[in-house]
Amino acid sequence: MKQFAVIGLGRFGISVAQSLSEKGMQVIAIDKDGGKVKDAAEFATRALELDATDKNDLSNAGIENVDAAIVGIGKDIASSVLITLILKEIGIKEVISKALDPLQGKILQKIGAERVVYPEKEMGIKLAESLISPGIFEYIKLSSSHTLIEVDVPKNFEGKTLGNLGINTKYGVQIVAIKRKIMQTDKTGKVGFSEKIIVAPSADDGLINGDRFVLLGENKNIEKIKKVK
Amino acid sequence: MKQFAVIGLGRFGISVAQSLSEKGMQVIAIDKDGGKVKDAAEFATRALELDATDKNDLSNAGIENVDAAIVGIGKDIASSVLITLILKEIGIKEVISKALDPLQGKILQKIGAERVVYPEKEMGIKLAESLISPGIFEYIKLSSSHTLIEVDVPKNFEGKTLGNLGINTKYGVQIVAIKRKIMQTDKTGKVGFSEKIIVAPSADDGLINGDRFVLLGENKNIEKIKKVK
Ligand SMILES: Nc1ncnc2c1ncn2[C@@H]1O[C@H](COP(=O)(O)OP(=O)(O)OP(=O)(O)O)[C@@H](O)[C@H]1O
Ligand SMILES: Nc1ncnc2c1ncn2[C@@H]1O[C@H](COP(=O)(O)OP(=O)(O)OP(=O)(O)O)[C@@H](O)[C@H]1O
Repeated sequence: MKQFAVIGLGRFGISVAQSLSEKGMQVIAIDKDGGKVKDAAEFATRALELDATDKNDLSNAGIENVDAAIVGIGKDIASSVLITLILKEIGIKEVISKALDPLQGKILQKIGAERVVYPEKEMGIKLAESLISPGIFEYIKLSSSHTLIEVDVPKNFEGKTLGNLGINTKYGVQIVAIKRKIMQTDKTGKVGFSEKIIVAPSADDGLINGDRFVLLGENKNIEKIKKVK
Repeated sequence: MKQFAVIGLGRFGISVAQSLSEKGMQVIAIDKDGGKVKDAAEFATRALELDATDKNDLSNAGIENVDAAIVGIGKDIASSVLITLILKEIGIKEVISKALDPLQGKILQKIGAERVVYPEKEMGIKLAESLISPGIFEYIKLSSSHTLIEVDVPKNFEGKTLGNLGINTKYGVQIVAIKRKIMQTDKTGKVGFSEKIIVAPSADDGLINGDRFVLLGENKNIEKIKKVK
């Protein structure tokens, strides 16, 4: 069972603490603001009200053995930097600190943060990617040369089998799976959808309207097939 | 070629604008702060200094035909809500608005935002996921029952071929690809690494120390193989 400490329960910090806790992890939540500590106490293993820039107080919080500590303090740069330093001095093996700007991030890395997170900037990048490729629901950059993506099946492929389409030979991409929405009517006549996944589809599997497929291949081949209408 | 408008060039907004622009999209960047407009002018197709709560000014900005408009204003709730409403009234087909809290998000949705983004909260969730599964470099929730993930190859699998391991039969998961770091020495004797990807590996492919594989399967089977040491 993994144990984490989250210092600074702002919107980012509280979200980290809650998500970890929901997945069954042990979370020690720390903040100088009693109200935030009280909220965290609802789900955290322990919730402590203390000023984390006080090395004594933080050392007595019993967090030396956590697998990782997350510093969710952005605006207060002095605190974010000081607390990150103290955590490394206490001996915490992995410290992840939030930063608002690259300069703050550089300082945090120099004093030992294993990882710096820029929530606003990173979400901006993520949103831009999903706006550029809206037919792409999920996307993994497998390496600098390969990509794995989930896309809408082009209109031209509908009603054909994978064997007929010869996608592997024609585009050089692997079809890892086909995702299909199955319409179901319950006994009250209400219509709903469930999703069916055909993993490692064969040449006889056909594609129908509304299908999405998960493709794997070299970037240039993925780009080629994305252009098919 | 897609066209976007970004209103509010805070850290989130500027990041969206920059990422879109880097990928070759047309971006109209808008802010009431001249300094931010000047920065955006470095890369945006057009950068306009105006108060976006002024319906006339915004209507004359020439953004009616954008594919989507992004409102990157969080703290100033009144502006964020008013601008989102004006954008829908101008007829912009897709409006994505940033929100700091669920209440603000609910209001934005009620007035027509197609999508609401919570950068701090969503990054918190994403960080928590990567902390819980650190050997998992990328993860796609393929559906409510299937997952696609990239994991370190367990020590016990090293030195064996996929045929011997019978992973498909034993765990019911598909090995979509093997990722391997190849050590290379250049002519100056300096050592570097490049990544090799074996797509749709065969039974004769072996696994070596340091390999990662990309697996696809039902959630419960993925959970089972994750526990293998
Ligand atoms: N020295 C400190 N000790 C403990 N908690 C602190 C300390 N300094 C700041 N905090 C707490 O950290 C939290 C976040 O701080 P801050 O507002 O600086 O960050 P933020 O980056 O704006 O947060 P958000 O994630 O909401 O955007 C606040 O709840 C604050 O009480
Ligand atoms: N009425 C308006 N018209 C145009 N721009 C505006 C208006 N109101 C705010 N802005 C701009 O939006 C930007 C972001 O505003 P704000 O600080 O409220 O958001 P934020 O959520 O804190 O931003 P960040 O993404 O940096 O966290 C600022 O650059 C500000 O000048």
